[in-house]
Amino acid sequence: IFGDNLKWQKKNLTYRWVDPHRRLRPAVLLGEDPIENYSPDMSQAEVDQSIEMALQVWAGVTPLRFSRVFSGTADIMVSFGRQSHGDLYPFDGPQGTLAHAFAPAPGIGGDAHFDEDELFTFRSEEGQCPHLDAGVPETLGGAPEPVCAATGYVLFLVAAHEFGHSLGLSHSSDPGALMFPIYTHSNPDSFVLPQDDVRGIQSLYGPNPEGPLGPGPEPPTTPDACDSKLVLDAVTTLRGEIYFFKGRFLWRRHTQSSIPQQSLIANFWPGAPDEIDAAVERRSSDRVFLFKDRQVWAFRGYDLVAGYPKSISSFGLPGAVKKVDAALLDEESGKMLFFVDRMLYSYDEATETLEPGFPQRVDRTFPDILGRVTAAFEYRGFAYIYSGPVMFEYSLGSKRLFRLLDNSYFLTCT
Amino acid sequence: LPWETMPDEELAKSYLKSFYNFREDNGSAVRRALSPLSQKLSEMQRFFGLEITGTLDPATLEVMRKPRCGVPDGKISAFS
Repeated sequence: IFGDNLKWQKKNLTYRWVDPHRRLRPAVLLGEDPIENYSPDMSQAEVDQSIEMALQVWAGVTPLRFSRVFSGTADIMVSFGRQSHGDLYPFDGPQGTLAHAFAPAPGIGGDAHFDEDELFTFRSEEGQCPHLDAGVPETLGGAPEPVCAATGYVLFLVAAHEFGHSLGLSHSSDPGALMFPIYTHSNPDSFVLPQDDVRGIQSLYGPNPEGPLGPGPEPPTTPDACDSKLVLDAVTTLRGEIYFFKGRFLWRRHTQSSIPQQSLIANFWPGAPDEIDAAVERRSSDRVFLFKDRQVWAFRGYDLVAGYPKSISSFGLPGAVKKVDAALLDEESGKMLFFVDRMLYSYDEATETLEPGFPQRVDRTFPDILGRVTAAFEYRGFAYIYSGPVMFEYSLGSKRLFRLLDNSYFLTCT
Repeated sequence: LPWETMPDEELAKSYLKSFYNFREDNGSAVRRALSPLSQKLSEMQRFFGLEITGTLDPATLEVMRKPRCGVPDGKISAFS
């Protein structure tokens, strides 16, 4: 929340679309009705629906209620504008700043402005960026494109964030929060206000006295590296760093730094799935593979490799395998190990086939691992194999167990 | 200039001016242990959970290039 604890002192708030240039002209303020201003990228109905949905995000968890007015000054005046648009905080053209809003106060307080130079959309299919889904040729590299710039920013998501400011929320440093200052693409149809935002807004206004309208998903929380019971979805090396996956999130840690950096998977690879099953790096071809259910995605840097996602059968796994629990690649021997339930599959990178004698029980190769493997990776000739919050350190050459460790060994609690 | 074509240091200064109240010349003759740019970079890195180096490293630039809300992270209430 803002340092001055800024909030509205009433529960019923009004909002209105208005052209900000016109609003500042005295003639307009003296009675001439402003012209309503809509984004040229979307239909009027789509803009209306996006704004109403964005306000309902906050109404759903507080006593606040919103009603639209079509004349006069509303508490929350909403407009599209470009460059200098009358509030001394000019927009910057395409990309960069998408929108801004003012904290609760009379006058300009509560107002939300959207940068008309951005391409806004109602929704994108499947919460992904269609232009990235087709993949890019493997030879292309370079800097990543801004997230979904080619298909547009979902107005609902941007508006819901801005209305958080309009109601008194500052920025959150939780990368999973709606109030995190960086745009994160997600599917508006399945959006649920994260726990951090719920706690923030309810600290100002309290909960919705009517309670939730029906059974719905719990507000999502952000995984905590300091949680000793944390069970990671997957772990892999990538270009000299270690990546730890959990839900929608990943932590990346450079091996020469002790501080992990948390982000959303979608911010790295907009076409990648959340809640992956396994991840593995193949350094020889500079690729990282992400496994989920029966599919595998390959990325080179930020780019999806052409032809992916593919079936996990492309790694020789039989059709009976529904998902991979963990994977690691021993670059020295060229063997990719897949953990599936209590079984181990070994894929020979040279022959591109499963090794004879596999699958076999995991504890035949790694005798101390009796539980289900949840994640695994190779680092400096050692296999690090997770079973829940416990991590086994094996020499890959001798398969000898060296140490039992926990998450915090690599994923430090800061 | 569009953000993606700005030189790195110019991008960083522009970003920190917009979102961290960074001023290049504060008129102070007092010798500082850390330059104002470095201080503001550290502030930004702390907020985003980046490694606090006070320097313009690739991870920091990466965050600066991402599309974002225009309200400053630090002096947000000054708007009202």
